[in-house]
Amino acid sequence: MFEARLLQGSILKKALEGIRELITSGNWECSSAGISMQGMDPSHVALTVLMLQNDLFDQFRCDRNVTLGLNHATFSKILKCAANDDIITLKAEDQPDECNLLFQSANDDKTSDFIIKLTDIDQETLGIPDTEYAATVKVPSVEFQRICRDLSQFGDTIIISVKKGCVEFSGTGEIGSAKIALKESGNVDDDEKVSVEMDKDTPCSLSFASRYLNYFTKATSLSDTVTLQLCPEHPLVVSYDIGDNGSLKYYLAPKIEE
Amino acid sequence: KKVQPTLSRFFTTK
Repeated sequence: MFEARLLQGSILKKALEGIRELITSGNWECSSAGISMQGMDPSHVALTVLMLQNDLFDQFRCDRNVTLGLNHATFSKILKCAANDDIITLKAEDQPDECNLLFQSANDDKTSDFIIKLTDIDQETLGIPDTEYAATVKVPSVEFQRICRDLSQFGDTIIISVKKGCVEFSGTGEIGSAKIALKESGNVDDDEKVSVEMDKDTPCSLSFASRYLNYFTKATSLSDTVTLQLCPEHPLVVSYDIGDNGSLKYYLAPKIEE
Repeated sequence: KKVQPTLSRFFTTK
């Protein structure tokens, strides 16, 4: 059987906020290592990869690998019934056709029990090649969210450019253009700071669909910082860490010259 | 003019 108890149930609520608008349903793969889910948006432009390692849970048992085929709209509706400080337990049999969700209030005076029916989902899994990224940028997640929102007013494309000590976001459209630059801060240990790491100090500039970047920022509440990894002619990686034991990552194909 | 390719251009299917 499979049983996973998450003291900080809000993590699951926040993670699903970052998933549900991009992927309608997905296979949540449960193994002794934890829970993982990957899926592409219907246009196959963005890949979402969620990893929740077993250490994230205060109780975790998975005797045999279990696949939970979940409709994310339904999953989200049920998770909205949980309070932010509820403890959430997921349970399933070995070859399940349903998954049990148990919500316990922090002071244990209320328990809610839900059953979600599982669906068979036939989806392809993508192999992500090991890539040496030309640039790795860490910025406050709220700042990234704001920049994506602000630049979306100018057009459907956001250009991300990294040069030594600086990351620049720009957009151009019929109403005008915008350019927002963030400089690297001195002390990079602080979550409020910006860090820019480059391989060989070669500037890197790529264009992305602003619509998808805005979908990714729905995960902002998962982490104070977001990491962007860029490489010429490669998908952008946008990562939100879930403490030390999980992550929600997005891969977005760049717009390229025809 | 820039176009939007799908991820299959960059990633392989397992």
